Amino acid sequence: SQLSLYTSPSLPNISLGLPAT
Amino acid sequence: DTLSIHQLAAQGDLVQLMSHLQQGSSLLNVPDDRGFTPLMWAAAFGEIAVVKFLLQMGADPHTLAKERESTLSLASIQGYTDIVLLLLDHGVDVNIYDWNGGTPLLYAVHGNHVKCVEALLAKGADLTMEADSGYSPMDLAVALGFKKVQQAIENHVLKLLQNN
Repeated sequence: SQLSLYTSPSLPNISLGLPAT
Repeated sequence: DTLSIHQLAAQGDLVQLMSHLQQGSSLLNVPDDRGFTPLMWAAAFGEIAVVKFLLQMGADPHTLAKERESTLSLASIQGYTDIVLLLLDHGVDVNIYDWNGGTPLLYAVHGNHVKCVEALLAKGADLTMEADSGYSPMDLAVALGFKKVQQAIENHVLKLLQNN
C-alpha cells in the first residue's frame, strides 16, 4: 500500500508578517 | 519498508506502535532528526489515544526538541485542548518557551484557539511573557484581529482583578 507520510511537526514564527513592536 | 515510530504515532496506529515498542523501550523517547519524540508527533497530530498510551508507557512529556519545541506547544498551536490539559496534568510547565520566545499561550493565540487559550490561562499561563519580537499574547490577538481570543484574555484579567 502507498505509505502516506506525515510531514514533521513544526511551530510557526509567531511574529512573522507582523509589524515590529 | 515499515513506518517509523514517529509516523505510527502521528497516524494514531496504536497496534503497530505497541509491536514497535515491544522491540525495545528505548524507542519510547527516541528523537527524530529534529529532536521530536513520538509523543510530540502524536500531540502535534491530535492523537490523544496515542498520547495517553505513550504517557502510560512512561514517555517523557518534558523533553524539548532541538529548538526547544515542547509537546505542550505543539498541541497548543493546533488547539488540541484535551491533549494540552492531559500534559498539564502530567506536570509540564505551562510557561515553557522556545528559541523565538514562543510559549504555549502565544501559540494558542496565534492559532486562534479560544478554548485552548482559556484552558492555558486557567492553568496559570503568564500573560506577560512576550515573544522575542516583543508581542504579548494580547498584542498578538489584537494584531491578528482575533476578537474572541482577545475577549477571553480580557475576561481572564477581569477575573484576576475581582479575586484580588
